[in-house]
Amino acid sequence: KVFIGDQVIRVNVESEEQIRLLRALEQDTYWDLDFWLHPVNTEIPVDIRVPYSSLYAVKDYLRAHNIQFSVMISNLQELLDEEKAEMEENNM
Amino acid sequence: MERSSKSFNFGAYHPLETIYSWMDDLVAAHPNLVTKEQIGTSYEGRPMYVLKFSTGGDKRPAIWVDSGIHSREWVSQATGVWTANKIASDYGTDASLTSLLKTMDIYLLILANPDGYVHSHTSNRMWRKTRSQNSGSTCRGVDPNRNWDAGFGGPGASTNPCSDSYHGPSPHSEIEVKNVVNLVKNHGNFKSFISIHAYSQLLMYPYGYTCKDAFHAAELDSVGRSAVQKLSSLHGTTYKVGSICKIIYQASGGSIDWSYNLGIKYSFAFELRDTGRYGFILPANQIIPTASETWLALKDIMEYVHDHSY
Repeated sequence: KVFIGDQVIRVNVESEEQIRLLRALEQDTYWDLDFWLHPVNTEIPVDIRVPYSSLYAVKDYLRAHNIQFSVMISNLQELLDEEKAEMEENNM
Repeated sequence: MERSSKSFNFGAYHPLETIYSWMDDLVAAHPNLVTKEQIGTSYEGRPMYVLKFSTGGDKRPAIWVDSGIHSREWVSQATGVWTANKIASDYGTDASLTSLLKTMDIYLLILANPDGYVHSHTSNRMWRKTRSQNSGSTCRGVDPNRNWDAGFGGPGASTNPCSDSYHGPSPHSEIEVKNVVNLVKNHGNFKSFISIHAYSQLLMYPYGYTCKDAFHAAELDSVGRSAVQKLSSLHGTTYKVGSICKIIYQASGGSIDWSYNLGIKYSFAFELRDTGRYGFILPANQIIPTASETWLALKDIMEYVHDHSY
């Protein structure tokens, strides 16, 4: 139950500058971000699992730098709970 | 209780014990084709089993397939299970697979990182690495796909034990990696090495540790594009094809770079489908579609390897 409220956000990177800003975010360990897909080029999106405690700050950072993002998974724990329930049901 | 591999639900995620037990059922159902061989144990002492599909002979030309080296990528292990069953059940009815298995063997390591897989089931669904202890750090685990002796410690791998891409203290320091290295080297006749990952829909070939083209890049690209065409024909899933460095990022210490440098020309890595919405949490109802489309690509590569001996 450690992923309650965690979100996975997707950034469709538009420029080299945005890649640089996202890399800076990746280097920062303070927000405890989990990059599922890393900032590399403008052809591959960047997926970031953001802990609930860092959501506000991270979204603020992205907005402040005019980086568009969407929420790919709005509450990770909900999906994991569904996954677990399905596994238990299958096991029975 | 009567054992049966037919009652297994391939459209579900399973814990390690269930998969290991199912392997026994598969072997029991296809005793003349499938054997389960232990290639070593993991850091926490779990056995590592490879399924060998063989119709006889000793150290025949062989194809290596592993899945789930990154434990949280559950659809890869599930695809490995489905694929094992597919190979066993299609042998004797699928002409090209049957022909291939007359002269070649297939080795399939479904759980390439058993400790990590168990940890992802019991403690942390997002766990990616091995579970080894790192001297001088409270953080555990090494990225087993940065631990191979191929540009080890170079760009795209971390020196920080707390990072998800920590390369480890030395090449092949992880017992899970070393077990595969030993088997592949001792065998000495692998012609193809395929690693199955998730997600982001890519089919990649060497190199990752350098952005320079591999000597066989043109051929590998052509083989990859043909395979992806087959894959896409089933559900329309779109894949990108290219070298690791050019289509994702520079990453050193990866398995297919190691296998390629060892002389295994047809080295590929898959990143399976995610539909763009779920990442590592692909719903179980997509396991079979994922595995089915992946099989078309895998079979295409295997057929090419079979037809282009070297």
